[in-house]
Amino acid sequence: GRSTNSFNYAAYHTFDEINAFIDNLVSENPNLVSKIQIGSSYEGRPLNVLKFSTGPNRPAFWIDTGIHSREWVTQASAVWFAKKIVTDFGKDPSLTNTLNQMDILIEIVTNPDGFVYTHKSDRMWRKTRSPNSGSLCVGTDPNRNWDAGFGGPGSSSNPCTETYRGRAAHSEPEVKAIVDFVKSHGNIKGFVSIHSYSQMLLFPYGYTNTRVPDHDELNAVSKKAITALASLYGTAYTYGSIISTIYQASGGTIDWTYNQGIKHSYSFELRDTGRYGFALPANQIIPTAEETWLALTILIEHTRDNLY
Amino acid sequence: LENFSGQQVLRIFPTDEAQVNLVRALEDEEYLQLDFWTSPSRVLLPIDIRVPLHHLQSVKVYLESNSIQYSIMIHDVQNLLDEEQRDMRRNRAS
Repeated sequence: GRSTNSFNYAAYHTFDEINAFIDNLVSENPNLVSKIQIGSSYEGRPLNVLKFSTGPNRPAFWIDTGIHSREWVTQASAVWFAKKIVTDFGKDPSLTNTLNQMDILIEIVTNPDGFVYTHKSDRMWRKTRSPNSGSLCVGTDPNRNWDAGFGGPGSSSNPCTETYRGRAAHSEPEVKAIVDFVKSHGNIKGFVSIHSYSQMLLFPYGYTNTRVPDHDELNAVSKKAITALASLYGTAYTYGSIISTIYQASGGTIDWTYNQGIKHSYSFELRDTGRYGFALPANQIIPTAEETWLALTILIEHTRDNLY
Repeated sequence: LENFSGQQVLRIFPTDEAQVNLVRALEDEEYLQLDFWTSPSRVLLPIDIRVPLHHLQSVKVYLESNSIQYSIMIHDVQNLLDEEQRDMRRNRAS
């Protein structure tokens, strides 16, 4: 079988290829990497989380990508992050320090049904693929389905829209699986949900104008993170709370994680404001992943050094 | 696999709140089958919309008649996706 050293990180891959990568990474690094299946999608596909750990009962930092299936550069970047971690552990002092204190968790394909659908049917599909009773329209926006301002402005009750919230909070198995995992783990201290595109680093809230108690800290860390990101290729990001930077969005992931007590909750909107949108060419995968990793490192280090 | 030939992505630059609302009003016109890649939110933030070929003309007329600035960010979505598919096949072959 192929090794992760021969894997092409500068290309887009199918769900099966990514899962084969995950299994190879685990088998090549048995003392550092394991795979946890936290549940199954509506159509029965595994929801796999990579766990990078050097010891038991550690606090953890969570990263998920691909919750909106058409945002292909996010899943591809997470594959690169995973390889970066195993490559740099033991060499990079900061990452090694982190992994000696904390675990890193990465869910690469958070919406597998939608992702497979983008490969086989409709490249522009964003939502899950669960049916909606009483409607011909399929799918729920998994970033409007969380129990945080659920059903408020900035989400839709119409199953035919891209921001349909779902019949109830956590109705989507892809969302419920993360909810249950976060609650059962109980020691996740940082949470980043990665989207594309618009080049933004966002923190709660999206469903209300109320400032989170940790606003100033999250704002300062965000500024530091996007400065690090821009240092590589000059990619300009904006940052701030969701509602003040982009728009009101109810039922969003990181509003829920913040309300669960995960103070360091952020959301990325990766490249591209330039010319391609969701159809970002594969030759931009690695530059995007490299610059994003610099920002993620700032978020991870701040979480590691400010455990609560 | 859905074909997006002839579909364009328009990048719209609303210069005031009224123009943001005029673009937002398009979201409710389901028959236009518009795909908002970035949503109308605030003035000066670009709004990207994928427009089916058969509604391109009417959407452009609507924008121009309301003096709303726009550019064509992607002239043919399918061309980009064809390249993406070719790239994936090349990678698999290698």
